[in-house]
Amino acid sequence: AANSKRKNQNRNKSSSSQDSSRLSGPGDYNSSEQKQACKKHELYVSFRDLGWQDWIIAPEGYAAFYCDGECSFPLNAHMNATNHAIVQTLVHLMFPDNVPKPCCAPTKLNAISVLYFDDSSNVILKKYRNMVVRSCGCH
Amino acid sequence: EGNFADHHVHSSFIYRRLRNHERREIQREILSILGLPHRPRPFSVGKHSSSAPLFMLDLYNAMSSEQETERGAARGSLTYRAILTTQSPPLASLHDTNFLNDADMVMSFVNLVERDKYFSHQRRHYKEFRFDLTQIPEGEAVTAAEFRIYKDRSNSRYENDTFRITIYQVLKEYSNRDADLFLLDGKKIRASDGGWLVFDITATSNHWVVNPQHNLGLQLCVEIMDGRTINIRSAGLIGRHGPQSKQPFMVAFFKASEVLLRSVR
Repeated sequence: AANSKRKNQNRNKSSSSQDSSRLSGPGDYNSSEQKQACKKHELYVSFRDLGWQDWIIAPEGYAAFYCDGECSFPLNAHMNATNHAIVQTLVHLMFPDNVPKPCCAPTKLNAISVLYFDDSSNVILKKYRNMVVRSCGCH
Repeated sequence: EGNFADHHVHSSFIYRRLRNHERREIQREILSILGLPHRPRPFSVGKHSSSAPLFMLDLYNAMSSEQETERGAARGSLTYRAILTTQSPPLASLHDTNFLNDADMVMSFVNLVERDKYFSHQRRHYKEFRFDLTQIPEGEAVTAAEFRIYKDRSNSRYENDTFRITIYQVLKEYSNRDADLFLLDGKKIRASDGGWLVFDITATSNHWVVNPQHNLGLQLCVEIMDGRTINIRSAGLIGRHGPQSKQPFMVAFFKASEVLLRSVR
């Protein structure tokens, strides 16, 4: 059922995208007409831009990253798709109006350390877990 | 924001500048993630060049490079050990660094009061230091604490002497006699030595966190070998009137005793 749905979907898409996807292999489903595949994007959170340089000593900011993109079949083109993502993709193909595609979200997160003054000018160095996206995948 | 526009044109939703209210919301969210009720407003001027922030910055750099290389605890231990050594040559004792690797949080405390005292009954010189431990975030347990004071090489008449430097916890104060004291730590130092002196005050810090009303501060006393106490300035110890980068401070290491749960808004 999933295969037939997929073929139908591809047929519909290719007709409206000047046949560009017809030439693509399974890993190249991400044609210019389609949304970019799920991947990690860089996003710098600047403490300086937030006007906090008087109390945050370090870092000046951090590359937080975020995950964005489409989770479409075949999921093995993506990094670290969960079993649930595979199941949800199949169900989405069967019921596209009722069930959304899996989400592109972090699979691994890193910690950062922040060094800052408190109200009493004591200095705090604290490690915050799960602050920086290390890798993205489909959930 | 400028960086986003230059390098990340594919991200349409961050291409524009944040509106003021959006910026405030983001600030509020980041403060919430950091576990802070509000934006801190530190009071002192020129604070970044003080001894405690400089020491903490060294720890921060060590932790950051450790996170980048991700080589695990063994390397971290060496890094911290190196910092303790370079910060304090040649006076620091090399601590067991396990608590440093395990620390979820490190906090330095500024000295709130420093009084030179000379008590006539016992003809005893000493100096008092106080630290406010009530600002420690909730859910953090002290695993180690140190009092750090800098000693310059002595050029005074004690140049060839050896000092015994002792630190006490003040248990009870009296108006007409010396305070009741509890001996915490002591070191024998040659007058010609210079560097950071580190005293272990872990037990006292734990006691003060649980019973803040018992926090009457620390007393530091310098004796020469015949038992006489001397003014700490004569021994080369740097107090409040010395350079910013050599001011005494306290540092404590914490392990999170509970998971930080963000409150529902």
